[in-house]
Amino acid sequence: LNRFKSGEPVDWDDLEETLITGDLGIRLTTEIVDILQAKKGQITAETIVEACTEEIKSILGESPALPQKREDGLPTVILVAGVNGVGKTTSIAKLAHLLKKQGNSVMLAAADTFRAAAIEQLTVWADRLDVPIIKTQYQGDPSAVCYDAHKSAITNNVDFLICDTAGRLHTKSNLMEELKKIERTIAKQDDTAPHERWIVVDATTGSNALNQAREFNKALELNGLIVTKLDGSGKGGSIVAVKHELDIPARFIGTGEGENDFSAFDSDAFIASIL
Amino acid sequence: SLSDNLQNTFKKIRGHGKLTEKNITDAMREVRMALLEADVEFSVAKTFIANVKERALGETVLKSVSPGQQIVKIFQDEMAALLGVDAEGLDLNPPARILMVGLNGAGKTTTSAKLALHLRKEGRRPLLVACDLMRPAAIDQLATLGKQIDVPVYTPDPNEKDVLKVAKDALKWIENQNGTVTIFDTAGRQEIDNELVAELKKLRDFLDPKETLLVADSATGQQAVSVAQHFEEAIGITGIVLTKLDGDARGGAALSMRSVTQKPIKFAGVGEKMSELEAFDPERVAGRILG
Ligand SMILES: Nc1nc2c(ncn2[C@@H]2O[C@H](COP(=O)(O)OP(=O)(O)OP(=O)(O)O)[C@@H](O)[C@H]2O)c(=O)[nH]1
Ligand SMILES: Nc1nc2c(ncn2[C@@H]2O[C@H](COP(=O)(O)OP(=O)(O)OP(=O)(O)O)[C@@H](O)[C@H]2O)c(=O)[nH]1
Ligand SMILES: [Mg+2]
Ligand SMILES: [Mg+2]
Repeated sequence: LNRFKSGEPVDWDDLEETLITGDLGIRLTTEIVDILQAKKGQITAETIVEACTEEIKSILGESPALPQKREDGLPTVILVAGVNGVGKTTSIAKLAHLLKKQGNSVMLAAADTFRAAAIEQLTVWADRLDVPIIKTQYQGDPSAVCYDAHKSAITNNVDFLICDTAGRLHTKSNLMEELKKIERTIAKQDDTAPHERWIVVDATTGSNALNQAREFNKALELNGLIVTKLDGSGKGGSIVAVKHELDIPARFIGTGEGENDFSAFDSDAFIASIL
Repeated sequence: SLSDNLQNTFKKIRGHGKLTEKNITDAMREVRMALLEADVEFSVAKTFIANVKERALGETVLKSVSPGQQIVKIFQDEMAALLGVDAEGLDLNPPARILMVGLNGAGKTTTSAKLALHLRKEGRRPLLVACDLMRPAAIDQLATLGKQIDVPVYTPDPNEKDVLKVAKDALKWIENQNGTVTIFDTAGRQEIDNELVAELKKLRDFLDPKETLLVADSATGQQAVSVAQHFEEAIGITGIVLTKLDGDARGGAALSMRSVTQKPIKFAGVGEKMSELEAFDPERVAGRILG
């Protein structure tokens, strides 16, 4: 951005290109540029970055608190969903590691019973992180796995139960119905569960992330989002559009393939990388 | 849709004479919106529009068609032509080796198995080699898929860390198989991860594959150019496979990757099943991008 040329007018085309190439999408970009342009003369090349940061920050809102342990001793249940290959399983491993480091007890439910070696993949992580895992045989019922895991988590006073699910395209209604069934099943032993219902989004995905979030939101009433692969070239700007339209806040970011490549979402750092 | 928007823009104009410069300029704004909404990369969209604008200026408005419809048709034709050029098959001259590369989660492992099944249905004898030593249970994943499609899979020791050693051992294993084409699955990596790209370059140089296919998610956004360019420059790709086209991604990444590498998009992944691999259909994707 032509940002540090003192006294120069704002290069609005440059700003537009920056936001579009950050995957905020043309619609949201136009909206943001219009808002900033409406602040007549108040913004210069020197202050455009700050002004744009503030605008995006107001869309992203306050970062929600980290997932909380329940006061009644029942497990906090976190259901993780998203389209194929975005990083659900790996993010669950990272989250389990983070929560465990904070002194919590964590359990995993390997409810992706569909994809080849999905159960094995999460099992490797569970063994590495020394976290208990509940699973069934390949092609078993994902709802049943979650039910059994929930039962075990309750019995064993586990603080956090994290449920992995199979990747699924939001356009496949039968798969979205399966996801709703998983959610209903989790509610059977605790009608407030699942307490956290998150979508995982890939930072290199473009506008389709909004479609994904819309449909997963209809199915689960999402209250969180994880954006992965921010160690790559993807800026993850699609999550701004998701927050803007659906008010689903980003909770965590993935920055690599290891269990420590994970941190709470920080809007300042996120926006700085886009601008 | 773009067609509707353009029809509105040109409601009053009917067929006679040339498309005017104003017709074209008005239409360009709508088309640019459509391309960017379809996730075509920013500079690729700019270049594409400029090129098509040239052609559109020479056209006559046909009596039976509105200028808006005509402009859409010009764009669709140009795009299908750009996407579909030289979409030939695979170079399978012996030793026929296909190297599958791409970002994390793009669909390499699944596509490797689908491609093996496709080749077997063509009467060839495919083999699969698991070269992903990074991802937990990646070797299991390829082995499981191989069993499902009845294709032999070379599975290294999961504790092995040296991918070149695995490749060497795989070549020895291949000598004792009765295969006619071998597909090498590799670990996902980010195109800007220099270390992992360098590792891939060493592997590519060692295997000297006839085909190096970039497997890419059709929902890839603005980084499509960076992804395609980096892989092309580092290891040279011979083709692209776009995956997850069974979703509703507009697919602008197809135009971006194709424009920047000039390499053909050879296949489309259209589902999770082993049978769900198709020849890439440029007309259908062009229609999808323009909406
Ligand atoms: N570089 C990088 N890779 C990541 C990140 N998160 C996940 N991955 C990788 O992305 C690939 C897919 O991750 P998975 O966890 O299997 O994704 P998934 O959503 O569970 O996939 P499906 O279950 O098949 O839908 C793996 O290679 C992971 O190591 C990240 O933050 N950075
Ligand atoms: N719906 C759909 N899913 C697909 C398609 N191709 C692959 N997948 C799914 O996408 C996810 C990722 O596929 P993988 O084959 O594991 O991807 P990968 O590139 O090998 O991943 P890494 O090795 O971790 O980089 C899996 O859930 C696959 O089933 C496709 O064309 N359509
Ligand atoms: Mg998974
Ligand atoms: Mg793989």
